[in-house]
Amino acid sequence: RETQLRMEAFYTFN
Amino acid sequence: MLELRLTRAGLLKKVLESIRDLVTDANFDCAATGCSLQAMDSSRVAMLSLLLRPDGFEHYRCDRNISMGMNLANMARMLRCASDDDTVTINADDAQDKISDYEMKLMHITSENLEIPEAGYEAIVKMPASLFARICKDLGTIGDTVMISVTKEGIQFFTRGDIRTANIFCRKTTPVAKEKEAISIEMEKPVSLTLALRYLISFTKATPLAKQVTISMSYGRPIVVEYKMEIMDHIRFYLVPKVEE
Repeated sequence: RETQLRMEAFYTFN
Repeated sequence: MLELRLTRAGLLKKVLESIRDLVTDANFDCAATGCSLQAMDSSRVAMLSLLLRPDGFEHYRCDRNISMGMNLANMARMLRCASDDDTVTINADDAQDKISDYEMKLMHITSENLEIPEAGYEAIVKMPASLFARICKDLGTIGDTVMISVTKEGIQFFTRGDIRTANIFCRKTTPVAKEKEAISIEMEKPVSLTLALRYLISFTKATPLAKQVTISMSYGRPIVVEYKMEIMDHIRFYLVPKVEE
């Protein structure tokens, strides 16, 4: 099964 | 005071056309170092970052940092009034004499910027932007996702849909290939990522801005699709890969 992660799982907020 | 003048409105129109499918409202952060924009799509799966360098403008004056929140559809509507070779002036604060004067409401947009490290990627492919656009469009008629795999021989695009599968392989070209046809690969190790085609197709709206597209990939990290503009620096699109559970 495929799952979709979001952008903030990879980068941190400034 | 902020004053930006560009003698080719067409360039700004192309930039807007390439991002407005992905993002509705965005902050243009203007500073002495240039105008930048970072925004995520509503699902927070795709992101874009844009940099317009001061020397890309015929006139660039930015006395203090200013963040202009704009509705991109409205901005596109205004720019549609300009021909590609018309001069466009954007100013905040005191206006100057102009032949035509358009005013647009600015918006207050709360946005949080993500810190994107300039880390190295396992594979970097440069290929003709028009070829990448065609492949995404063609595969989009067959499947919803594409598996992009890079080896030292080339880049492969694979999709699966109701009507079966499609596979496109683009072989790395020799160093003497013409720029508009060249495919180059810098690779530490083979990488394979599965991505939603509808976002990639949306990224390819930036194709008129650059001859070549740079695709940077690392296992388990967002793919970066970058268009380098001749005089305006770059526009980068990020997309989170799909992962198997």
